[in-house]
Amino acid sequence: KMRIIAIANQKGGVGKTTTAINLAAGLAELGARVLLVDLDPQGNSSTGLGMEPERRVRTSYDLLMENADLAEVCFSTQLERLSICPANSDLSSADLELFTSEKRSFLLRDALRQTGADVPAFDLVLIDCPPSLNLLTVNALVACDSVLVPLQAEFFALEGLSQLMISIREIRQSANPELRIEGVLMTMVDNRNNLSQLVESDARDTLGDLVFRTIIPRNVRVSEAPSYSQPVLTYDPQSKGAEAYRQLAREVGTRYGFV
Amino acid sequence: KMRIIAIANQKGGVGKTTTAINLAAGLAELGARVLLVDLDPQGNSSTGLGMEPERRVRTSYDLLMENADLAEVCFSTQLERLSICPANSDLSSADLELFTSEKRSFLLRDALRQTGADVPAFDLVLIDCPPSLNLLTVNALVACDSVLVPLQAEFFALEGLSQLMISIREIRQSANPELRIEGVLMTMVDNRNNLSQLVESDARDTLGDLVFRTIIPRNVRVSEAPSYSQPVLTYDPQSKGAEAYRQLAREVGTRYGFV
Ligand SMILES: Nc1ncnc2c1ncn2[C@@H]1O[C@H](COP(=O)(O)OP(=O)(O)OP(=O)(O)O)[C@@H](O)[C@H]1O
Ligand SMILES: Nc1ncnc2c1ncn2[C@@H]1O[C@H](COP(=O)(O)OP(=O)(O)OP(=O)(O)O)[C@@H](O)[C@H]1O
Ligand SMILES: [Mg+2]
Ligand SMILES: [Mg+2]
Repeated sequence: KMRIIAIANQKGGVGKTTTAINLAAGLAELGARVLLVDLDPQGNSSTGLGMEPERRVRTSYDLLMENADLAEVCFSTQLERLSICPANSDLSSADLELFTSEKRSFLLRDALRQTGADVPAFDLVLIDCPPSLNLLTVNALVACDSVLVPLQAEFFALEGLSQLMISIREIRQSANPELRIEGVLMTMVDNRNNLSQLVESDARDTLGDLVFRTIIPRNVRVSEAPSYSQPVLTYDPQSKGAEAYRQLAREVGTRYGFV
Repeated sequence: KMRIIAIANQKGGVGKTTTAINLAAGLAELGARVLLVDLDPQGNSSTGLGMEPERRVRTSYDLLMENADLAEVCFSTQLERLSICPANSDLSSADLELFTSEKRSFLLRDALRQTGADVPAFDLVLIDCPPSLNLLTVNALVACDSVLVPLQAEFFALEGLSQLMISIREIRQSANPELRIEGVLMTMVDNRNNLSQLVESDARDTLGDLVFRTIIPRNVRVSEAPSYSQPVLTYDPQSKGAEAYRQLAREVGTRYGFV
């Protein structure tokens, strides 16, 4: 069965895109057939996987507006078994365009659950969400089986978590009863400073086992990789960042039979 | 004349809130009467200035929905001459609630331009925007005289800049002909790594004098300050972060006669 994991947090800059790209690459390395759906008008996941802006003629916007089938919006990347459904700024008007549509919250769910001969077969779909709780993120939370929440080891990031948990519970009660939390991932952790450690221990106290054992350290190689249009896993495979994301891929992959 | 400066960038986590809080505090230190309007449903500016969630009974949401006058939503902070118009998660439904209103883009502009005996007198109003180009940010771009754009010294942040500049131009042509760019502020600059320096020199090449002379270094005291509900200027006045934000306040303050 194809699993769909949304990568969401309305707090900005916490590592959603970085996690989406590198976890997708790590799972593909383990043998899974992975699709990364870029649902952010900024299109950072698309850029980070080498999809130049002029090649984004069919995008996740077309999927939502029902102008294209899933097969038409999936493109291969430089990595084996990893495909991308790209995004561009067309997505930023989706909120208003879909405002009056009855099924506006279910469009992505229906698009990803298409079956048929020409629909590509994926084992895992990851959805990179924008930094808000708008209609795009709602579509991802309705479409997915579980949510992975990147949590930057910073004060403001912790503040936003309760708001996100409320929204997840509301979606579970209204539109997606099976919605679970895949886990909360500590990102950009800097062991040299107190704040990081305080936030991490605070998160483990309140969230317990929901917090992944894997921790992603702050590592400049991670932030350099997108300018070379590749995941850190291939840009600098021996870096601390690459090792951490490989470990995360094993932790998630074990749950779905890829380890 | 009261000046209104929006602090905007749809890329998440680039330092909008941190700049709004510390520039507002710096300008108040120089003698200006400053109002900080929190227009982000996350309410981080409100938290960072000590406005606990239970005190946010009148917020920027009430201002947009025309349920309250400006005087009713301004609250004093621990800093002399600095007031806050707080935000909470009510704001996240504003987009959809205001969708059908004719004047939906002009609500904040009209609210801030109220005159009359009981309207508080401010020299400068700063608006902290959410990480998107939605109706809340559009309201800020229509209401303001100029936009200050925090630019994190990272690859993805540079990518989003052109999209923001396009939106600013669109607003100038449609709703706010006077709209200018106050400046582009380099934030979280880490001189030890190449990427930071590359992004900074790239920004200066393309944007020239629009880039502030002041640069904000990455400094852990800056990210600790919000957990003590205060700007870094009072939390650790001798820190590199505090010095940089004081320098920014002087650079902006000089333009409006506060230095
Ligand atoms: N472990 C890390 N070490 C160093 N830098 C990192 C790390 N993870 C992410 N970054 C950098 O931090 C910035 C924010 O990360 P990213 O863009 O992935 O966050 P996001 O949550 O997707 O942001 P947005 O809310 O705008 O979508 C990026 O410039 C990224 O390269
Ligand atoms: N100069 C700095 N040095 C170290 N940390 C910083 C600095 N500036 C901001 N930060 C931290 O980086 C994180 C992101 O900053 P901030 O929340 O101000 O960005 P933002 O653009 O307002 O985010 P959002 O898009 O979610 O509104 C925060 O945890 C903040 O404390
Ligand atoms: Mg992102
Ligand atoms: Mg903010």
